[in-house]
Amino acid sequence: MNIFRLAGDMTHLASVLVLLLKIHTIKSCAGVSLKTQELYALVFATRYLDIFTHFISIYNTLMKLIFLGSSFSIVWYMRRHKIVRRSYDKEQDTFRHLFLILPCFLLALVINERFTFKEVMWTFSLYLEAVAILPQLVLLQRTRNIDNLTGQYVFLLGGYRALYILNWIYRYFTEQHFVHWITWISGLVQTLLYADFFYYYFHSWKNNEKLQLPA
Amino acid sequence: TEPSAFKDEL
Repeated sequence: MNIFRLAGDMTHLASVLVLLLKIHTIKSCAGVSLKTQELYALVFATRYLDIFTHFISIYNTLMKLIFLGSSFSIVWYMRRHKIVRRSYDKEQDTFRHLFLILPCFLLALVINERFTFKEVMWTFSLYLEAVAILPQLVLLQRTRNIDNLTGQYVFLLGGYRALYILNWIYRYFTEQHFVHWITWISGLVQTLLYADFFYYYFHSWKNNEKLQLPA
Repeated sequence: TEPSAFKDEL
């Protein structure tokens, strides 16, 4: 494992911890998109189908368990916890899951490396992860006051994706690998979706202003 | 070689 990959995973872990911290400690999920969280739960559930049958490393299994556990517990908090769920902006979080899930699934059926159940589900999870942040970005744009933790959560998620791209560049030059078009292109699309957010994030940080995305 | 990409990633 190279340094970019490790830094990427740690950033991803940090993003999840920031979100859980907000929800668990402040008992608020204001500004957090349940749609995005449900999509992530689906992403991990379909990607880690082989978690108990294909062992890679303790690190790998542990991280998979953390991402599965955290994504499902965030969804549970937002839907079921009697205090947390009251702070959910249901009226603002209107993005339709199916508009993302269905095209990703159809695309995975057509463009995959091998037409097997596990491989199609794995490819589907890559496509879906690429666009899963969209409901969250739409919600951020509608929310006038983005609190610090929500802003940091999205920033860390975007950072994780950017570090994964560096990781692939590194792997391309150091390992004997195929050109992994599916992983690369979906990863690139995913990272580009954050470009706009990053711009405004750095802008507000530089000017010491509250983060606000233009309508 | 495993044809499927980067299965060791998260």
